[in-house]
Amino acid sequence: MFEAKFEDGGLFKKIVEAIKELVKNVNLEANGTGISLQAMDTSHVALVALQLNEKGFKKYRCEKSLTMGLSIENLQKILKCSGNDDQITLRTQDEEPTTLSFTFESKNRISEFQLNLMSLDQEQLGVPDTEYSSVVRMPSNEFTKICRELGNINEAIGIETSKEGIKFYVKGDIGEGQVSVKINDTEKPEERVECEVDEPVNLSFAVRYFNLFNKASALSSQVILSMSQDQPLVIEYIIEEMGSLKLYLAPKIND
Amino acid sequence: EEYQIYLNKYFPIV
Repeated sequence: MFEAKFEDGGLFKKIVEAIKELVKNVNLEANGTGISLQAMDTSHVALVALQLNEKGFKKYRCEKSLTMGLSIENLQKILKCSGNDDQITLRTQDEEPTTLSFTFESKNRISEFQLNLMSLDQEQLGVPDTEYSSVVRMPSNEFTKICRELGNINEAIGIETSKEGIKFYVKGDIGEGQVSVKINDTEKPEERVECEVDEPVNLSFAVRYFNLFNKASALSSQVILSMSQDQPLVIEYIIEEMGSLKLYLAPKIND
Repeated sequence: EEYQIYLNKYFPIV
């Protein structure tokens, strides 16, 4: 039997909202340590990796590892029947379940739904646990804003790191521009900008993926950008007390 | 994406 209860069901809804435009069908893996998900977007340049640890749930039980194939679109249809303040419980009974049960619980209403599961044959990628040469922490809303602004000018966005901070730049047909974000150690953790740069990097990415990744900014006030030269970047949103959502994007080749 | 590299190039399929 598998059972996982989110005290804050709104959080689960935010996670689904964050990934719904990146991935269509996903395998949700559950085991004794928690729930995880790994899926590539259809063009195979971006990867979504979610980890939710069992300690973050109000109630968690998973006697045997199981894989649940879900359509994100259908999952969303079910979640639309829940309130943002509901507690949400996911449950399966069988060892090889064909449905995933949902219980939405508020002060005055309990709703039950079953979502049909699918058998998905998905490639799993071995993502190495790497040390990145530049790690930047910055407000997630600021990163969202920069991507939106620079994305108007060109479809590719450059990222350059140095000991002084991080620079985003674009060069398009209409002209070019750059935004430098300065390091600060303000007392407000959500406004902090930190750069750990062992080796500077200069990389280019398709901004439209960043704009999709930024839907996850509702999960955390800070975003962590981890980069090494000529390697995929990782954009990480820490989900407080539960785990994290990591989004990987392959760099563009110099054109 | 003509000049975007696939992630499979970096991460092996397991």
